[in-house]
Order: sequence, then structure tokens, then C-alpha cells
Amino acid sequence: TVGCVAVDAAGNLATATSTGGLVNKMAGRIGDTPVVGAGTYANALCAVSATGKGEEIIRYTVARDVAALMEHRALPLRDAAARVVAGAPRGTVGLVAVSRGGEVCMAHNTTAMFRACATEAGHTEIGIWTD
Amino acid sequence: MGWALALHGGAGDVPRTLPPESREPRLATLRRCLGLGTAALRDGRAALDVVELVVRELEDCPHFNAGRGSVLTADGTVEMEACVMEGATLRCGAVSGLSTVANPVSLARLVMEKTPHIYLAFDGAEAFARFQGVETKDPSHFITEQNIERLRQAKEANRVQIDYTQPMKGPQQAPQETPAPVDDNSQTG
Repeated sequence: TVGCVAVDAAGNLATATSTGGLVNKMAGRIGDTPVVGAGTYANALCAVSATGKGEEIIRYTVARDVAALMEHRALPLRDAAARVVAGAPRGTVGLVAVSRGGEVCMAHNTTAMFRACATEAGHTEIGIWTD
Repeated sequence: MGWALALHGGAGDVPRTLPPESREPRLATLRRCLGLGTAALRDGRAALDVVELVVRELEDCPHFNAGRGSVLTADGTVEMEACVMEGATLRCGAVSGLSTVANPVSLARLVMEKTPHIYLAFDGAEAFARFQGVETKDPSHFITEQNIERLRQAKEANRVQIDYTQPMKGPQQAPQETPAPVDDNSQTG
């Protein structure tokens, strides 16, 4: 699975996710990626793209939950994402997210996630494992 | 705080011993895509254009599980899916079951922009692609030797795998009709 989230100079948010799914999946199996609110979601507060085990990401409505915690609990992006990822079964979820204010978060409860980010403020990161 | 972007190439049980010939091409693609996205944002491009541009690049890279390099179904075929969403308007588009569309993310955007729907799948999605005239390929374009081998290993182990699951050694239990308890490692490796 691959994905990208962005907030532009005008504060507009967007997300995109694409995948081939699971190795050896049954023909016709749908994962989380095209299920809006599970693997992919954006509103005026944040944009999220998730990756991992689709069935778990759907059960836990991962992408929408990050936005909902920001919306209803006023959590900052990093806390919202950390709470959702920690709440899913270990080894099943990774996500990247940005907020309207330009915060970036890359969280996963798997051993690794191929990830990269950059901000106008000059922060960049490219990584696989969490060192 | 200004513009920002983040991208991913999948998550899973990636061993620290991942050999350079597997690690470096992926990191190089992430670096190149980050550069493309950053330049586009610096030029004032809209967030929706940027995420589509970046994901198209990642779909074209055979080292990631999307577009070319998609993993295979139990039948040895490719069934790709994608989704886009725009935050300010809550507009979104999604596709599933694609086997010939070169860049599924762009078809997902066309569903959002050219139809009253959100989600088109399988034959309907493929027919929409033809109608829209997006670039299509022979299904074989998406299949790599590496993923043929991964499917063979998964079949041998009798299970499905998320990105980067490592092959397990020794006899495995058959996949269960109902999802196994999450702590059953054979389902996630």
C-alpha cells in the first residue's frame, strides 16, 4: 500500500491511498483503502492515509477516528493518531497524517513503515524503522 | 504553519536485516517522491493535485504494493484499489477490483469529479476507466517476479499476508473461514 497526505499553502487538506491488497487474498476481497473513513479520510481538520491489515483498519475505522478525536475531543493530531494506532491490534496499523495547521504525524504499531515527510518549516524525515 | 506532506510505502514486519538491494530502491523512491511533492507545494499547487501526483509516482514504482508491483490474489491476478478525499469539501472517490488501469488513484479522482457516486468497483470501475480514456495496460504489466514468488510462499504457508510479512518456516495451519483471533500470528506474520 502507498499513500500521501498534504496541506497546501492555503490550508487545504487532501489524502490519497492506493494498494494491491493482501498477498494470496481471495478474488473480490476489498480492503480498507477504498473504504472512506477506514483507510483514507480527510476533512477540514486533518487528512489521513492508513496501511496495514485492511480487516483491522476497517473494524477500527482508523482514519475517521483520528479526525473524530480532533473534532470531538480537541486532541492535537499527534495525540489523536497515537491513541488510534495504540488502540488497534499490534502489528496491524500504520498511518500518515497532516493537520490544517501543518502538523505531520507518521505512526505505526508494526515493526516498520516506509515513510517520508516534509514541512514548510524545514522539517524532513525519511525512514523505515522507529529508531 | 504552512504547507506539509507525508507519504508511506506500506507498514509491516520489516526485519532490520532487510538487505540493501531491497531497502535502497524503496528509500530512493520515497526521497524522489518527497522531492516532487515538496516542489509542487512550494509552487503553490493544490493539496489534491499533490497527493495524486505523489501516489501516481509510487504506483509506477514496482517496489511498492500498488499499481505496478501490486501483490497477487490467490488466483495469481491483480485487483487494485485506491481512494482520494478532499478535506474542505468532503468530496471523495474510490475504486476497487482494477486489473488494467495504470494509475488507480487517478481513476478514483475521476469518480469523485465526474460522477455523483463515491465508489465504483470491478467491471463497473473498468468500464468507467474505458469511458474516461485513462491509460490502461495489459494485466501482466503489474505483475513482478518478486510478487509471483511471494504468492508461492504464501500458498505454501497457507495464509494471506500484509505488506512485508516475512515468510514463516515449517508447517502452517490452513486459513480459517472466520478471521482468526488477532494474536494468531499466522494471519499477520
